[in-house]
Amino acid sequence: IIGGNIAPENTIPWQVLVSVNGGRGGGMVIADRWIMTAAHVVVQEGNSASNDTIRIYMGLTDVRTLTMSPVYAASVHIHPEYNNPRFIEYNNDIALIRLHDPITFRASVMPICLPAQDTYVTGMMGVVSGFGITEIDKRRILTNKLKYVHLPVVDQETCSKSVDLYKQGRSNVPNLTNNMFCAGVPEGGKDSCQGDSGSPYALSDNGQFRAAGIVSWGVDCGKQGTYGVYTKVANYVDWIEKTMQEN
Amino acid sequence: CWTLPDSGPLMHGEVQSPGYPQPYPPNLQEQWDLSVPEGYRIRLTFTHMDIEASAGCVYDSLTVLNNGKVLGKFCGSDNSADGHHPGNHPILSSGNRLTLIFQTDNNNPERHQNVGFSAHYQAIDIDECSAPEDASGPLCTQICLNTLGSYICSCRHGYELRSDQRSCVLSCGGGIFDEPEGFLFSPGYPNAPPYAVSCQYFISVEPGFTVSLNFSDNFHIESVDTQQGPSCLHHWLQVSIPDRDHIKLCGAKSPGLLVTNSNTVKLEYYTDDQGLSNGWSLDYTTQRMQCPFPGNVAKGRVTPMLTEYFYRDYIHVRCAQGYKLMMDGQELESFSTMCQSNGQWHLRLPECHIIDCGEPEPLLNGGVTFLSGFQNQYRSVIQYHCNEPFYSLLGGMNVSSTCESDRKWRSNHGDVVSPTCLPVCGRPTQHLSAYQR
Repeated sequence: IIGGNIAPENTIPWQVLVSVNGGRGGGMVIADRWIMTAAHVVVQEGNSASNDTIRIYMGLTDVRTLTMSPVYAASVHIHPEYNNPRFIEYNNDIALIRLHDPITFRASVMPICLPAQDTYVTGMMGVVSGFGITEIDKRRILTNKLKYVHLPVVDQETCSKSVDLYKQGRSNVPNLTNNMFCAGVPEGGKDSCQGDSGSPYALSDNGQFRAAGIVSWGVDCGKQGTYGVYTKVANYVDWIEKTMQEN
Repeated sequence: CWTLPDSGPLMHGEVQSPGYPQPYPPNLQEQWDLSVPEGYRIRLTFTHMDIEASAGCVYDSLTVLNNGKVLGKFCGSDNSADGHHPGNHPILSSGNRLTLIFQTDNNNPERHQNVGFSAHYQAIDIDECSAPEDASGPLCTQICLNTLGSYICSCRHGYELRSDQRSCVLSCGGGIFDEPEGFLFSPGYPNAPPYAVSCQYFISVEPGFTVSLNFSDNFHIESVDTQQGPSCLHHWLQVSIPDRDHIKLCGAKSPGLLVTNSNTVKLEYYTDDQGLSNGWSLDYTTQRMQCPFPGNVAKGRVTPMLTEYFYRDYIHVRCAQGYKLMMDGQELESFSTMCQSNGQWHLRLPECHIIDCGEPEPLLNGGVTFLSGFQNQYRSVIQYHCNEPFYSLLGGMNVSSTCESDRKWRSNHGDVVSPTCLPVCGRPTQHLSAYQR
């Protein structure tokens, strides 16, 4: 998280750390047996990571204590239309992890609500959190503390233009689709970053937080004129419920 | 009627002289022993007789004997002047046997060849009843009935034939009385019997019923005044009831109603050959055996509720709502008991115990609180709650339920309660503070 703050305990209780073969990603609790994350966090070389390589940590805000109590995946459910062999196709970047044992919720572990349809309004402030890269004294470092930053939803057209601008100067810039939305500030300095993938972008609805987005991709982190791109969870509510029911 | 044996004396037959109707040979000595069944005599009728006639039948003759006694010695023919011919008169034996002896001498007259005789005999019933009395007196002391081949004795009303089948004694009218009600009286009642009596009467009705004796007012059995008071010394009526002391009755005062509480009673009436007792009579009735009042059942109801219960009466016990039938630690689905023939209920009454609904189903991520009641018993009230603020009850309200009579925890709406705690999402207990502006 670039430009944010360290999250006090119990403020983002749905945040989980997903560790896959040493790689760090994020996720969020959505039910007592289910974790939602980005597909690219649990896909390795085009295939779902094996269950025993996926470790999930929850309930604390410090990675050093979090790692003492992993829970394991019983099964991983990648969205069937996710296909990202060259790491430039992040459409449908969503996955569900089913846990072996149900979680008992408490102050430090609580599910985040799923969103209602079409709740994205440009300018709405959401909270993105994660254990990913942060910036201290203009140096990027990987933090062990859970951080968060408030970011507004960016108009889809503005974001699209930003992406297109970068495509002119770079190759292999992913496409922005309607299953994605952007969040960030045009002046930069606040953003999610590597290691935050899969983490929640939460919008508050009368004091109740809903999982509006999943940290997916972006061009650079916190740079002026760039925005973070998030999987639009509202488009997948049916798939999520179906997958949970069938499993 | 009775069937005569196949072999034995014939009821009738014929006797003919040797060679009849050819002339009989000389020097004959032929004998026939005729017999018919006991109780009959023989009637012998000659159909033809042609035996050499002589005075005294000294040459040829037919002699008829009854028990060695000569009934007749015959010879000659219908037309002969000499001889002794029976004519058309039958000869009757006194008993059931008759002997005929036919004798001829060594020559026969040349002019006339005698052919002998032909006779028919048949059994004739003896009227024993009209037989003269012998030293032992009449055949029957009261009534004699002649039968074919025999006789039977009978007695006038109020008497019965003794085992000697000849003499009569005053009838006791005793025996076994097994009808539910009846009438008994002593011999000759209301008059005194002519001589001593010893009579027994058994009243025996179905188990489960009891006998009551109701003596008529006209009661008279001779008693003897002793120093200790009237005593049933020579005449008495003894009433025997199982498992109770005998009751000896006498005097001139009727015992009235005697409730025996037993289904069997023995009455023995005795008078010696002296004194005078006019006797007694009674009606007996039966009642169903009474069982004790079954009592009441706490928190239950006994039906039907009667003032008295008798043999074969059934009662049922039902518990009040919220209670169950229990006996010896076992729950009963239903209960009924019957008043038995021995006057006891075949099952004692059960108890009604309050039901309980058992432990309420545990609620995952929640709990149960007892609001009222005791040990999950009927009408206990519980309330389910979820571990807030992380879980909330489906429907969002506290659910209270009551232990109902069907042993289920039910809500106020009558539904079986099976609450679920749903996770609360998206509401952290601590909030990200952003006071700086």
